[in-house]
Amino acid sequence: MGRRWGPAMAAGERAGCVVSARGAGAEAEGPWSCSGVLLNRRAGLVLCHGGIVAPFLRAGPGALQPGTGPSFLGPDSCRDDLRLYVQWGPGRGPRARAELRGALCTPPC
Amino acid sequence: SAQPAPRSPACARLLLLACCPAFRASFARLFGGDVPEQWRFAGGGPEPPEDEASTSGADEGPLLAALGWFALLRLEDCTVKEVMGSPRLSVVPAASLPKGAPLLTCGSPFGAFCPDIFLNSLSRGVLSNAAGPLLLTDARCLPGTEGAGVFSTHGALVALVAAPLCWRAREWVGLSLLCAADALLRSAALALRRLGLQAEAKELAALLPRQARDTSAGPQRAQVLQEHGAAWLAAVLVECGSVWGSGVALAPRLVLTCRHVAPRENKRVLVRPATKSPPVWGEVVFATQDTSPYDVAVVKLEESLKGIPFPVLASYFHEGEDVCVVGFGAFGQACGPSVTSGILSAVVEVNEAPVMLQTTCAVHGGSSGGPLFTSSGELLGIITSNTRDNSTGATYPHLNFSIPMAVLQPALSQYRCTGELLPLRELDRPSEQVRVVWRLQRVPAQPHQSKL
Repeated sequence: MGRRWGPAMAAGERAGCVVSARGAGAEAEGPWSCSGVLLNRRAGLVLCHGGIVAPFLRAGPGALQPGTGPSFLGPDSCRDDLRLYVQWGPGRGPRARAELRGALCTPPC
Repeated sequence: SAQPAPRSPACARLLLLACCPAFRASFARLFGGDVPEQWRFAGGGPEPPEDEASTSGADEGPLLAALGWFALLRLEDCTVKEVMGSPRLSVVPAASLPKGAPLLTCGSPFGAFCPDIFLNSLSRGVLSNAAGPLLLTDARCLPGTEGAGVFSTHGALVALVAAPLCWRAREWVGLSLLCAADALLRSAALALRRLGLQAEAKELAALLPRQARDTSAGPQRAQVLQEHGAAWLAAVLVECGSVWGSGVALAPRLVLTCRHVAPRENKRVLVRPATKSPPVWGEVVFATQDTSPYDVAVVKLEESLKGIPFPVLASYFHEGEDVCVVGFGAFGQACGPSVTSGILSAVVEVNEAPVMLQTTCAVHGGSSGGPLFTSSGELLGIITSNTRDNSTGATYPHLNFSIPMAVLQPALSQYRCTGELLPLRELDRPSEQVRVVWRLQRVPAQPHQSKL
């Protein structure tokens, strides 16, 4: 992609992250995962899709009413065993590329 | 690894689950209620049940219900090193972007699967349509990119992916569903205040652009201003009895559409402009015969269309150039025309004259008759069809066919000058070579020789 997209690519790579949700109970559930956005690194605020925590809602996934139900649910709406993890990358900027020098191998997958 | 390794996962805690009421209202209006088409979405929750019937339509249940919901988290071990020097994310009001504005999505296909390979994959498209904070883009998104950020060319956050894949009546639509970031953050900030989390609410509100902190009326006005004069405003919705499709206004009283939208001459049709102007009645003055490969109809309007920038016809057809298609395919009258972007993937010529255009733009049922524009707004042709594999029933929205304006322009010019229909009737008598092309039956003039 051209220079035109530089600011968008940089912003995306700075803000892009992956969020995972899993249960910590005896019968571990999940993980469910989706993409997310690091809104504010200083405050550590992350926004992601709500579907990944739906299986942990105390009232069941039906609590996310599609109609005229509540427009928000507090943290108590989810079970205590919900564990959330956020992973983000260093980006592909010059600094990140510098870290790569001399590192040539096939990525394990 | 070849890419810099992602950071180790950091623990986070849930602050709240929020949805945007305006998004929900727009969603219900477009996809729920009495809409007869069966919409399906790929959601961010657990896998849908095996029984496909239970995941179809507006009664999809938890998966669909979670579609407009987003989770706000707080990292529990954000290090000082991460914080230092990280530029602040900016948010742009979605309503300030016109249809067709370029967008970039940055998400991780398959979620947490193999982040060293898939983390922050980029995809490019345009803002295809908008209904309040419900946005659609033609950027290709995959399952796992739910929640991904969508950015303007300036690097401002525009929206988050709500559903990466949509199907209507079992046909892949090729659009991803987005929720405007400004509306979502406003809702989340309000919810945080109600939960007594004032500091977090302030952090979120600080991300909002000034106009988005006020009312939504301002950005809507901005959108109208920015869209004034846009080429796609020449697209119109054409209703002919129970059939509807798209068309393009070429002059104040002249609309071009497809024969299969307005099939019978002398038939009255209702033409609805993409602007807020009232609909205008018209009459089909010409439609090609069923035997003609050129699927064209010409409508003469009873009144003049106002406030429409009538398009300049393209005089060249360059394979590989950026193009966009405008059509009412996905939502008909409910949401105005959709803009989808791509390239001119093929120009098929007969005797060195273009007779068929192909594009990679996403085209859906209802887009027929809609205009195909160059990136500078010149009219290349009108859409007639996308592609279906009759053996599998699969529809391919990203391979579609258009009639070049070069084929139609001489006869249309004469009709506009003299009212004479005879030149248009020549479209009923194309050469056999043209017929063969449109039957997708052309074979090479000389069989390929083996090079072995």
